[in-house]
Amino acid sequence: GFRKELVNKLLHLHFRDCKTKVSGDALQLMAEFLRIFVLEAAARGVSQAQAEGLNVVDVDQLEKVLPQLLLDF
Amino acid sequence: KDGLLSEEEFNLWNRLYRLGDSDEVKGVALPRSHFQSLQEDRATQEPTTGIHQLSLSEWSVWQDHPLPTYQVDHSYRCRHFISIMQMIEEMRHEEDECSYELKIRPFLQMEDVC
Amino acid sequence: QRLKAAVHYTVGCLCQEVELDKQMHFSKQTIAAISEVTFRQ
Repeated sequence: GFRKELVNKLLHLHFRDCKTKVSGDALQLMAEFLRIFVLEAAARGVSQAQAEGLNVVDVDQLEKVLPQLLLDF
Repeated sequence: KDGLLSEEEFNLWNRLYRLGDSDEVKGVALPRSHFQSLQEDRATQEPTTGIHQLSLSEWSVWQDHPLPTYQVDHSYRCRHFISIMQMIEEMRHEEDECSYELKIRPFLQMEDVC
Repeated sequence: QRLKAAVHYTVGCLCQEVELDKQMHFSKQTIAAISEVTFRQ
């Protein structure tokens, strides 16, 4: 999954105050959220490819599931 | 320790995942959206050659039914979106009269809007 | 860019898990697309 240090750096990209701290629990939760997001995107892409009888998930299959995926998160 | 890639991981990324000049698609981007109705200063981003711009509207016709999920169910917002797309699809084939307007007009009370 | 590369790498590893689980293959472009969307998310 996502390393806590990486998640911390990603969050800090958007903080106005660089002194903002994020607790370990919050980092762990965010890392888990990102992991679930990626797995969900991948799995839905697979679902779409399988429905089309393909064995490769290409960008087209991801684009088809993208609107609903983004709305679900 | 800093959360970034180690040398080994970097080499793996470079070999397996990195898109480059030898690839037909050199990169993927999700275009930024903006509010059409707001007067915003926005620099129009010209699409770069070889970069695939992901589209949220290319497959809009497919969004009139819920697509399968895995571990995360569809949100209320998503279900709302799907029902609107469904309504749009049904209305696409209408001629002259609008069925939505016909259904809702009997309930209009002018004192509600004036 | 280094942050994006780290995210891309992690996304690639997670997609690999899904590949093994579902016996499917992701194109490089699809992994890049999921990575871009995740970074923006």
